Amino acid sequence: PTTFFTIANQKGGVGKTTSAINLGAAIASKNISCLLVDLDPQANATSGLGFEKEEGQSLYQAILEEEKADSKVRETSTKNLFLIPSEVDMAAVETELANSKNYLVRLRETLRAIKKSKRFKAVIIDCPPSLGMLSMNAMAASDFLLIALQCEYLAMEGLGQILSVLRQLQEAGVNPDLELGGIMMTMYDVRTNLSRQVASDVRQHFGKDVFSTMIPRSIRLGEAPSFGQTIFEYDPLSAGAIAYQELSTEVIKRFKLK
Amino acid sequence: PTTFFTIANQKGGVGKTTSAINLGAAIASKNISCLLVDLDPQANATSGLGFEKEEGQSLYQAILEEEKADSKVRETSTKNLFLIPSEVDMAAVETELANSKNYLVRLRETLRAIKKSKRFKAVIIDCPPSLGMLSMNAMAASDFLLIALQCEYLAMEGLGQILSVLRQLQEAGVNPDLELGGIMMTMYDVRTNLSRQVASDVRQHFGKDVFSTMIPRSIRLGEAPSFGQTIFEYDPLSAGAIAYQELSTEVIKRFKLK
Ligand SMILES: Nc1ncnc2c1ncn2[C@@H]1O[C@H](COP(=O)(O)OP(=O)(O)OP(=O)(O)O)[C@@H](O)[C@H]1O
Ligand SMILES: Nc1ncnc2c1ncn2[C@@H]1O[C@H](COP(=O)(O)OP(=O)(O)OP(=O)(O)O)[C@@H](O)[C@H]1O
Ligand SMILES: [Mg+2]
Ligand SMILES: [Mg+2]
Repeated sequence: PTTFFTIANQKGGVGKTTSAINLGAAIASKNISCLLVDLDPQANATSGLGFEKEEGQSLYQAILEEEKADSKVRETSTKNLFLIPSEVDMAAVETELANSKNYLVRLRETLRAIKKSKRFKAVIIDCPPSLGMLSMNAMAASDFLLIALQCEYLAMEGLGQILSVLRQLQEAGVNPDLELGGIMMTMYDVRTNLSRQVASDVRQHFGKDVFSTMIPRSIRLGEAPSFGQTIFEYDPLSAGAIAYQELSTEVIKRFKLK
Repeated sequence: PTTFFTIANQKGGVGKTTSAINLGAAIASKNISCLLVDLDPQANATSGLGFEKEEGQSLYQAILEEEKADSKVRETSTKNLFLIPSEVDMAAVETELANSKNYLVRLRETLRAIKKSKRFKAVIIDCPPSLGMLSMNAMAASDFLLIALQCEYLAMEGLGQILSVLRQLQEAGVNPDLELGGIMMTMYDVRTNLSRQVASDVRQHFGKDVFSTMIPRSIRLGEAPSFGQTIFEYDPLSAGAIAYQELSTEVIKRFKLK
């Protein structure tokens, strides 16, 4: 079967895209076929993997006209890693879907054929920094929600909100099987009290839900996307590369991807 | 007269809220009355200034029912700095306004009485990480757009988009007087090539539009909001506090606030 993951958090700049790209690449490097769906109109996962932003390459039309997503899948420079790119027009989905029927499950319908084909073992959906139509559609289409959480105070503020959206989607019957897959701690800076404090608070609250691997703050992770490369292509021995490899081992084990 | 500023950037986590709070506080410390409007449903400026999130304290009702904003103004612990708080319900504005008439100038109408009263010399509006209804309303209500730009590659990606929204609002006659007020470089890390590279690229492209003050990456700026304090209350001699004081001097001069 194919397991669908949404990486979300309405707080901006917490490492959603960086995690989608590098967790996806690390999973793919272990011979597990992985599809990345860029659902953010900023299309950072698209440019971070070296793609230009072209009109018509995203799921925008497919979501609005209830078409299939298959033709949008592209190969990336990483073996076993595939991408459905995004584009600026995606932003229009937020308002255009607002009045249509079954507006929460449009993405799930669009990705249905991909799910049935079992072509990929894992699908990871990168979301914009909001809890609007796009992120809700991603969660409605997924088996697990992965929350990227920066080790800084402001990052904790919004956790309650995204977890209440998760509960609403379950209880409303939109996606009763959706579960919290885990919390990925990102930009952990071992030198600061704040990081340590936040990390220990989060573990106290969420226990086993928090992945034990912490992604360190590492400038190489910030540099890699400017070359359109994953961290494994850019600097495979960096602290960031090692951390995402470890995180992928945890994710593969927890969700039995192999 | 009162000068209205919007701090926006659809890229998340680039220092919009941190700049709104601390630039506002620095301006206020120079005896210039300043109102901060939190337009982000995450309400980080609200909690960063020590306020609880309470239902009904934001402009949500006032925007939808075309009422005045005056009664929502609160004093903060910083003299001359006032706040209109936000709340989670603000997120509903994105879809609820979509079908109403004059949906782009609703905030401008709500703040009209505040503008006429000349009670404040400067009004700073903090925006969510998107270019939806809330950010468009903020830009339609403002004299100047201030873009917070993180000194990292991914942060440059979206500049073209927000500048094209600025042009559209001007050319459509929604706000012909809106200008780009400046670009604030945030989280500058002098130790990394990436920061230096991004900063020099941006200055090459945008010249005088870029403020000469760069806000350094400083953990104290990340810690202050967890105590509900501005950087001046938390650690007035930190690099972050000094930089925001300097930035405020530039802003006051450039826009003749004194
Ligand atoms: N572990 C890390 N160490 C250092 N920099 C990082 C790390 N993770 C991400 N970054 C950088 O921080 C910035 C924010 O990361 P990213 O864009 O992945 O966050 P995001 O949550 O996807 O943002 P948005 O909310 O805009 O979608 C980027 O410039 C990225 O390169
Ligand atoms: N100069 C700085 N040095 C270090 N940390 C900073 C700095 N500026 C902001 N931060 C921290 O980085 C994170 C993002 O900053 P902030 O919340 O101000 O960005 P934002 O653009 O308002 O985010 P959002 O897109 O979610 O609204 C916060 O945890 C904040 O405390
Ligand atoms: Mg992203
Ligand atoms: Mg903010």
